[in-house]
Amino acid sequence: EKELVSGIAYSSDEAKVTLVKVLDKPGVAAAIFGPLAEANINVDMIVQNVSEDGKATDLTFTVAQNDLERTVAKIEERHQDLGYGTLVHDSKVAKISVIGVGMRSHAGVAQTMFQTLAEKGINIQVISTSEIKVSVLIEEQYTELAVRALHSAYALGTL
Amino acid sequence: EKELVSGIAYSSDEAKVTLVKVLDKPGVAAAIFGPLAEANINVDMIVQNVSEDGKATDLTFTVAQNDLERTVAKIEERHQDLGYGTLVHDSKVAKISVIGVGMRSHAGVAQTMFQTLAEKGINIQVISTSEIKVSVLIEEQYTELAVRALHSAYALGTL
Ligand SMILES: C[C@@H](O)[C@H](N)C(=O)O
Ligand SMILES: C[C@@H](O)[C@H](N)C(=O)O
Repeated sequence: EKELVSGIAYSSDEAKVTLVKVLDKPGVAAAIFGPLAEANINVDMIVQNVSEDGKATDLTFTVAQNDLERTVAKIEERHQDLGYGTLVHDSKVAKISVIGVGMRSHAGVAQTMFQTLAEKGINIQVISTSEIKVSVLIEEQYTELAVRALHSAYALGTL
Repeated sequence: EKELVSGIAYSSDEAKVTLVKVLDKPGVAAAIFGPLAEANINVDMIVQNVSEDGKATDLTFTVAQNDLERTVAKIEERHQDLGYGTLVHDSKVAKISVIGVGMRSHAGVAQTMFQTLAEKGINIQVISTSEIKVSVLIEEQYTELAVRALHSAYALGTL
């Protein structure tokens, strides 16, 4: 497992935007990102989970901290059309990724990553994975603690 | 935007497992994936959004359909330790991904993808992104409809 992980990446330039209680019906996600694309706002992570009640769910995405104000304005001006409950944003987050090409299963890599963060008392706010990565959003103030702890957990040498 | 997308990938061999209302405190995510890693269960997507109330949130992950029974058993036997509300699973899902290397922003690619699915009346259950991809989970029965519609939306030629 340890040999699979080739590096730890992090970025503390991200801001998190969460639309709480968007309607869970076709067309809603498209309506959110259309205006952001037109305004040339760079969206990085997009994370949405299943809705529990089949009616509404939350949708989180990240933008560069410099784009947060524009993003919030663009979304809030269409609050009526989009029909979400509330918009919550937080620019004090950091994205931490564990990278491993050929990661056949995320379970082992994820478990080590999550366990390492837990041992440092760092709460995981958002999780997203790709074929070669496990990424989390944590509070920005823990960036260095997290990166150092993960470096040693995966025996990647000292920073 | 269209030239950025190089392909559409899909897999209907996945089953979705959602733990509803897991406690939102350090160590919970690690406790979920440890036993799955030990049992050599391949976990593909892991998606978790922020908790609204700071107390609990939902966590979804996917495994191969063949591993669903084992996975559910492994999690349910530790229901007390993990302290989640309920476990929901569904093997009638498909993962559809739009792939584009050099996708600077997900907003444009995502908007086209989400809009195309909406026009076909296909509801998006889960969303997750990586540097080169936007992936969604939809109902398995719409796999072919989705893949064909996305091929023509990104002018990738007919299937
Ligand atoms: C919530 C949102 O993803 C909705 N289900 C849609 O398909 O657009
Ligand atoms: C929900 C889960 O991700 C929890 N926040 C943890 O850090 O483990």
